[in-house]
Amino acid sequence: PHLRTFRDEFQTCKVEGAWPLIDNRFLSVQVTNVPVVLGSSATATSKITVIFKSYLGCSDQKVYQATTDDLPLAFQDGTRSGGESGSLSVSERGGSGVGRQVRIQARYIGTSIIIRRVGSYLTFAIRMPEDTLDFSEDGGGLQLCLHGCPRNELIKEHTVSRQSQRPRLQGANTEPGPLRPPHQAYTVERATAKCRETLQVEDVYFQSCVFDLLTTGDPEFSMAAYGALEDLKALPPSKLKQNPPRTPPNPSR
Amino acid sequence: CRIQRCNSNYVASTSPASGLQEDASVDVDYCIALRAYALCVKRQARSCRGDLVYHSAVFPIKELFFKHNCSSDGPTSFAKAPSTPRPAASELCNYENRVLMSGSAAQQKKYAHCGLFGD
Repeated sequence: PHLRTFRDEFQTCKVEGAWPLIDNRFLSVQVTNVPVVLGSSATATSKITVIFKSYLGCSDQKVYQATTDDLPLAFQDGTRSGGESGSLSVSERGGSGVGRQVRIQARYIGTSIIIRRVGSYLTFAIRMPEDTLDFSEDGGGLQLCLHGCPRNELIKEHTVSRQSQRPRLQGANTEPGPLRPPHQAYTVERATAKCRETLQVEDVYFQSCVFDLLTTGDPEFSMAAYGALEDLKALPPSKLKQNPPRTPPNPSR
Repeated sequence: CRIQRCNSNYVASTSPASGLQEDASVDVDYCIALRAYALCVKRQARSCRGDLVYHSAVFPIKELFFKHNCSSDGPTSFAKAPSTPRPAASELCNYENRVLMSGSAAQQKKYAHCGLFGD
């Protein structure tokens, strides 16, 4: 799958099997990725498990799990919220968005999560306060969201090429090779045109869309990048909103 | 002299059961509890003069401010009602409220984004 890390790095990784996205004192997120096309190293996410660790005075431990067959609107214990004054809750996210979406809000740790089902795979997006992440932690703890993909799992880092108008994947094979499925349904031109229907700016999300169509030949995949961009807009990296400081009325005025 | 009430409120609001995270990176709630305690003890000065419990309570407060890096000015949400055991759960269980209550530190707080999609 394509990964945007907390440090705003963009990568495409293999990471087949179960991998931790996040694992800190507040929550753990693990994904299971499966091959998309026989013979290709491209994988996509078929299961996401989120464990909210107990936070005294606010919430007990809660587990949420989604698979490509089931995107529940509740935690595994059947509840839809937890803790004091609903500081942890699961809700359906409506709107014109792509595929069915579930939103999980953990207010006590300032964290929001969106999980979507796009076609037969899942996408994940999270926004967390930087001071709940342990950036200083060494690469020992495997956390794809924090450290990106392990080198040997990396398919390629995405950079927008300056020379050509057409998006290129750095180091991508231009001839038919392992990245192209046996039944190639898309040429670069057709994939580019298809992705341009939903993504007008040729950025890394656009590149990811083209990559997905070239490697899977599955038109549903063109919506995964679009959905991920929608989630980025819904959960933007940003400064904490400051309420305007209340200035005491000036007695002289 | 009601120094014992100050002590019990302070213990209640800073015990693990109160929801304060010992290792939380944002221990603004602890500083609120400590400021409320200092205010409560200060108010007992006249009526507790000569009371050993009172003087043993006054002594470590300065040390605690220094140890926990708490500023002596700032919200003491217990101040209005010393009997209030701890900040309301809705405040404690809302990261943004906690951070905004911490005043100066809020400016630096930022959110980070991670996404996983496609193939």
